[in-house]
Amino acid sequence: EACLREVCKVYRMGDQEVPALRGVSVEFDPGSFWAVMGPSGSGKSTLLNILGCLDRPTSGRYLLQGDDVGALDDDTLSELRLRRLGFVFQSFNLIPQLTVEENIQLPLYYLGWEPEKSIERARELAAKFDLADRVGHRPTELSGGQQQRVAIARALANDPSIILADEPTGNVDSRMGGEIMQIISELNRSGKTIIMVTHEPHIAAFARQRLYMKDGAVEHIEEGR
Amino acid sequence: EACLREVCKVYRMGDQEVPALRGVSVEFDPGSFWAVMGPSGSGKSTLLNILGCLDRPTSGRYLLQGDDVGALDDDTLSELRLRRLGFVFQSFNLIPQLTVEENIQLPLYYLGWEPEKSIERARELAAKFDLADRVGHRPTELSGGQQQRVAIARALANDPSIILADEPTGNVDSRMGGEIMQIISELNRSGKTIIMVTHEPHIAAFARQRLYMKDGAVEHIEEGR
Ligand SMILES: Nc1ncnc2c1ncn2[C@@H]1O[C@H](COP(=O)(O)OP(=O)(O)OP(=O)(O)O)[C@@H](O)[C@H]1O
Ligand SMILES: Nc1ncnc2c1ncn2[C@@H]1O[C@H](COP(=O)(O)OP(=O)(O)OP(=O)(O)O)[C@@H](O)[C@H]1O
Ligand SMILES: [Mg+2]
Ligand SMILES: [Mg+2]
Repeated sequence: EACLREVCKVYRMGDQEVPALRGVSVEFDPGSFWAVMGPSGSGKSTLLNILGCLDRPTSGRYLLQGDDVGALDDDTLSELRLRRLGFVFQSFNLIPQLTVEENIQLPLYYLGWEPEKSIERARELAAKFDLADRVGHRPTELSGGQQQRVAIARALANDPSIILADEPTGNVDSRMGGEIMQIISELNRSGKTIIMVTHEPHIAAFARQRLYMKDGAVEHIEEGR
Repeated sequence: EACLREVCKVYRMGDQEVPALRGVSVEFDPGSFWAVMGPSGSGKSTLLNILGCLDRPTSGRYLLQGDDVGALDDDTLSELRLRRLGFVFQSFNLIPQLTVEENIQLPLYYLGWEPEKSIERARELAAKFDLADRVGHRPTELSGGQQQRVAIARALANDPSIILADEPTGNVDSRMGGEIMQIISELNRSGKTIIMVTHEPHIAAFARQRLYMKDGAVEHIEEGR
């Protein structure tokens, strides 16, 4: 479904270069469920950003559902992202001027959904994540874990086939973390591909494959739950 | 050292009120080490913000090292915060335009330190948190866990007597989380008061008291490690 071949990413700042990814080659099959783990700075978010078409590799190939992503222009890439991918950012990236409902609904606006249907969809997702009574509030009026749940709800609005989640339970308590993982597991059982970054072993235990990063490279992959 | 008496906090948004704290009374002794736990939205960050003098209660009393905080004006409160408290925010609150070094150094600038000494202090702290080779980079050039460590380093710059940390290990891997907790434990052994929010039981296990929040109130307190 998503195939990386010898992908490198180098960040350049003035004279300094930081090699965030060093020749990563991984194949993510349709319907698979991955946990990506590794020390801070080992390239997990960089990997997810490339998989999510939010950034481009410095070198290497990325095939996404048959398309060679490197050959696509930015507009096509944005369209691809909007239609097929759901992304939960490590820092949430909610729009502070928009309410909970408007944040969740944003992908649908860009997909051209009718306002009635997109409000319905946003409220359904808000309820799913225990936010039904907060839909009119702005991100600054929410707790850290509440913001995280808004970010997850937004990532699911377009019913993506691939869900990329960067530490989706980093800011929530264990009970809520378990509930989020039940929802994510349910989505996987319905056929969606899940690639999530986590540093929590009990969260990683929901995945069927675990990919360990170290210094920008794949250290090893484990199968099994 | 820090004493809360029947502290309430109500957030008002238009017609709606959210009671974030409901009559919280707790005494934090000098040199104590607390973990504050509880479900998402139970009032943990609100409690920390009040303890850290970043927000004022709606009602109730807060005594900090003998001072009645409610009787202090904003300038005196800012000075108190700068001199006595170190705060690690759940969302880091780094200044994007400043480098790692400049972010860490910011409290010292306000305390009037000489530039030579404040650079030395900032670099010492950067090294302590494995950031020595990144001091010239900006927050957007860092991973989530690296940003978190900058936030922790900044909170320690002024050598505060009370350290308030909101999920200080939420974005780092287990090994780095253990290293952060060793540093925090070491600070506690040197006499500092630690009040940290965490949802991770293995992080909470470093504390000697654990305060459980639920729906804005103290549910119970456990002693012992
Ligand atoms: N600035 C604010 N304006 C309005 N409501 C707020 C504000 N900050 C927090 N709240 C609300 O007050 C309640 C308590 O929030 P708080 O951030 O203290 O919870 P928390 O225990 O830290 O949660 P989490 O574990 O999700 O970080 C929540 O319902 C939250 O939405
Ligand atoms: N936009 C950027 N500009 C420059 N360097 C970056 C950028 N993003 C990440 N880096 C660097 O690339 C390396 C990998 O970063 P990445 O964010 O992928 O790590 P990570 O594994 O997600 O870490 P964490 O667990 O701390 O979130 C780090 O050294 C980081 O500082
Ligand atoms: Mg990351
Ligand atoms: Mg919080």
